[in-house]
Amino acid sequence: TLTQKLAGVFKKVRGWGSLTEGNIKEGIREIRLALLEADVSYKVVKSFIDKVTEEAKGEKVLKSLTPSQQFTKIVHDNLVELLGGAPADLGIKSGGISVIMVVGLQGSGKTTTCTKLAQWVEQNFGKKPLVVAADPYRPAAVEQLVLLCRKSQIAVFNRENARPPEICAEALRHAKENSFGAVIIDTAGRLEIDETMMEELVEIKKRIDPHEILLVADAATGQVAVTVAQGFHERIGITGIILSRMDSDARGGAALSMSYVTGRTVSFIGTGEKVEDFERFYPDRIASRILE
Amino acid sequence: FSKKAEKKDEIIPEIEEILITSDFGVEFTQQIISELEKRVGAYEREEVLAVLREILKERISLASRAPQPAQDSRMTVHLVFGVNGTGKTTSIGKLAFRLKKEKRRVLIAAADTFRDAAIEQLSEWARRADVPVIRQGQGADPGAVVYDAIDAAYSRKVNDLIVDTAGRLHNKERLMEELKKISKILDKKAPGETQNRLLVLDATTGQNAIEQARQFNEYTGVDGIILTKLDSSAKGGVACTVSGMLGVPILWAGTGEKIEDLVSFNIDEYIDILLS
Ligand SMILES: Nc1nc2c(ncn2[C@@H]2O[C@H](COP(=O)(O)OP(=O)(O)OP(=O)(O)O)[C@@H](O)[C@H]2O)c(=O)[nH]1
Ligand SMILES: Nc1nc2c(ncn2[C@@H]2O[C@H](COP(=O)(O)OP(=O)(O)OP(=O)(O)O)[C@@H](O)[C@H]2O)c(=O)[nH]1
Ligand SMILES: [Mg+2]
Ligand SMILES: [Mg+2]
Repeated sequence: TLTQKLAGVFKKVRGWGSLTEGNIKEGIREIRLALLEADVSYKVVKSFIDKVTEEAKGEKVLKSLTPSQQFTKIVHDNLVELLGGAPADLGIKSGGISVIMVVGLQGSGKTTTCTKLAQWVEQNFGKKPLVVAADPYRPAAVEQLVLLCRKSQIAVFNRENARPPEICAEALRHAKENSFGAVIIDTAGRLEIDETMMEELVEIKKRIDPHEILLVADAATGQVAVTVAQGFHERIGITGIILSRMDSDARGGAALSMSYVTGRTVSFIGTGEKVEDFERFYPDRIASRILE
Repeated sequence: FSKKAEKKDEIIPEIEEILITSDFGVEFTQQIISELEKRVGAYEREEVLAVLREILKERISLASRAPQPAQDSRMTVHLVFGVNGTGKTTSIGKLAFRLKKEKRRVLIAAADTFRDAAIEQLSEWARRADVPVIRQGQGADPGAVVYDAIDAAYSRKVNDLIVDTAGRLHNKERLMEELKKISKILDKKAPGETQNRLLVLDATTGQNAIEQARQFNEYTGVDGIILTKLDSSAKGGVACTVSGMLGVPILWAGTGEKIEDLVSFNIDEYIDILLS
């Protein structure tokens, strides 16, 4: 683990003031390797390292009796800060209908997450949720969402032979007429480099003016995490991130990359395929996972 | 002499960045770089890239080194597996379409009896590929579906039986045991046939793909890799690391969501795109 490696780097350092430039350099190198191995994107690692290096050369470490512990603390605290500090919440308003758009790459877990979100909103905010099937492309996508929602007694809206922007606009009207408190939109998976599909999201956003646009990403996402998050954020503005499949043994460095480039935080994690496998995200847990 | 060191200081970090951001991983990148430093003379850009290409081709298992199909076997059984959402079901539709165009008799087995609408999704792809599907109901035992499918494959004199399985995380022991059981049924009930264990990897996945591959190799063995979503901004470098590690080729690449979007993986074209 990184903590052990840092202890190894500093074990020969004894006593106050005997820390060298060389020790610090080696410690920084270990941190860089650990972050890259945890799938944090290259350029994010670079800026993170610059910040940590500056702090590592400061008073606290140089004068510390336990430099490796101080070092580890600097890394841990910076990770937690980058990940948003405290756990974030959903932007559910007390009055009116809260509209949440769920977006992301193909297969990232959006459809499953929409059902989880709906149940969460109902149980934690007391709002009646309406899930919208806005993916007319993937074979049996609508069936999948309908089955998932039916299993959990969640209302679902779908419209045959209509384009996603129209489906969403109609769903919003339906929600108003039937006193729903929240509308959760399941969109088709798409590449951030696909102009036509990104334009579709822009159009949906215009039609329904969402309060939250949540990017669902696989916890095991690699280096492209930063490019993908940036792509979605620049086009439609991400308000939060959900990391799916956190029940895998992936390190989850993608969380850092995506938070860094969007300035948003991971608010929830998916921890399984069932509707209840959904939890709030705690920054210090991922920080520990990365430092593992 | 210092001019060479200057050039080296420019190009080596650049190569390192290309490999790491393409998901080759720190360890594999370091191995490639140290091999590069051994072989390169002057650090001229052209030469460095040529040597890099050589090294990559050596380390990534090529399809030509894949085991040859069994001698008098008419049928190939393809078991397709991988973690959730990687593109297994879609890739099976594409593969069936392609094999059917090559005039082979193809049959698909819907052995993902767990995920909602998985059977419907696969059946739609089979319809598009004009290939029959052996299916039972949601919640049926996947082993039972496979059992039926092999009977049907023999009676219909099928050339390719392609088995779709539920996505499963490699760290879920019970699910991995289930897959192992399915694999054993295929071995037992189609003993003389060519058995192809295909691991589907998503090009957007990071280093976790290495552990995925290790576990699947442990439970069922891996004969080839299908690398999906190469049309994304991801390079899928970790699949190359896996290929080298397991000694198995990347057989197919998924390049989109349409039925034709499957290509034979070509290492030269891949490296061209990587270094472009
Ligand atoms: N283990 C685990 N599996 C998950 C989780 N979330 C989703 N899945 C699985 O991941 C796969 C893909 O999930 P979907 O919800 O279909 O993903 P999607 O983003 O809607 O996919 P597209 O619509 O094709 O883009 C399915 O097999 C899900 O059951 C999770 O938190 N843990
Ligand atoms: N862009 C792109 N998308 C792909 C590719 N292959 C599959 N997909 C998409 O990825 C998503 C998931 O595909 P599936 O075939 O359902 O994946 P799966 O592995 O069967 O998923 P589970 O059965 O839930 O584990 C779908 O939206 C597909 O259209 C590809 O090569 N490129
Ligand atoms: Mg979906
Ligand atoms: Mg599937």
